[in-house]
Amino acid sequence: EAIPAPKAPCRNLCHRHQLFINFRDLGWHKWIIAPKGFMANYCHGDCPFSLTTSLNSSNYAFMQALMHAVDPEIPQAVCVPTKLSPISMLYQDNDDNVILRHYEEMVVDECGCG
Amino acid sequence: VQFQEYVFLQFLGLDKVPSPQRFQPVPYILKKIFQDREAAATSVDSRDFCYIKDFGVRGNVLRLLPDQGLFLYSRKLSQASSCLQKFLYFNLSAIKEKEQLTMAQLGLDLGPNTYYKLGPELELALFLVQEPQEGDQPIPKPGRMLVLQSVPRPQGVVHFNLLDVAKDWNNDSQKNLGLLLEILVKGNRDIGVTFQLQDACARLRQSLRASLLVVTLHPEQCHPSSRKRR
Repeated sequence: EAIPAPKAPCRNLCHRHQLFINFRDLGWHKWIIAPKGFMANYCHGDCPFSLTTSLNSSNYAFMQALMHAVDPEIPQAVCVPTKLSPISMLYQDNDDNVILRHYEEMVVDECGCG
Repeated sequence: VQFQEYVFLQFLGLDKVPSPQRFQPVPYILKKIFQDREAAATSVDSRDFCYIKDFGVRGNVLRLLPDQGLFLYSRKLSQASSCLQKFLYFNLSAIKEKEQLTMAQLGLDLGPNTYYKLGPELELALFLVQEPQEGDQPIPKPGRMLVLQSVPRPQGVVHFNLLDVAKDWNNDSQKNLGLLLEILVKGNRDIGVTFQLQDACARLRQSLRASLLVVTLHPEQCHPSSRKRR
């Protein structure tokens, strides 16, 4: 379920949107031992030139936003993950094996213009 | 929104939704590693998550494979002191081709630690089965001896490193003909003791659990930690 974002001063600007996938909703709780679900957060929002210096952006995004301001044909900088974290899943397969699997860079912690 | 389940399953390295008939017990070590990682994922230290410090090996997938072999009952036990013989078999087909095996640890759980029934001392002999069992053979022919180890009493868990054997099996599944475990009783065999030994061996047959814990490294999911973060 989408977790309501805190009252962001400018909701349309680039920021992290939180989304929790509950494995029970998918009927996967029967074979996934842990965790109960995982945070499928995503990045979304505008990267206007005026704010690229504050939206946790890369220098490249600043230049892209500047070029977009000069020539709108050039696309704006985009809202992308800037910090990711891993998840581990403990589950059982059809051969009665118990598996602990680790996935890098699965959860979006922070977003910025890139 | 139609959730593209099969795409997500493939991402998890699965070809279909598992529907296990019965839940296997989760060993303490897997729970511990899982909880350590859950804690580390929310902390700031960006450690190498494809290194398993509990075992000192690199890897991102740990699988506990249950033994699928059977106890063997042969009229002529190999030795008077034989307590039990068991064929051990582990199905490695879940390991995908691109995965590199970095650990294979055989675990033999002889039973709970207790303060009573402390005898007898045992000897564990583990053989590689290298020839298919013939029709009239009561037990598979023991090949190369892998382990010969004494344990003071039929209690607790003993571990053996079988990485080289598992790599052979993983490289050529035809070679995976299983293992032969023989547990012998050490020490004297006077009449009075024999009855207790039969009792101890019967208990051991009840409690013995074998499993193979394998760790693999999936290179595409474990790029070197040198990857620059923003």
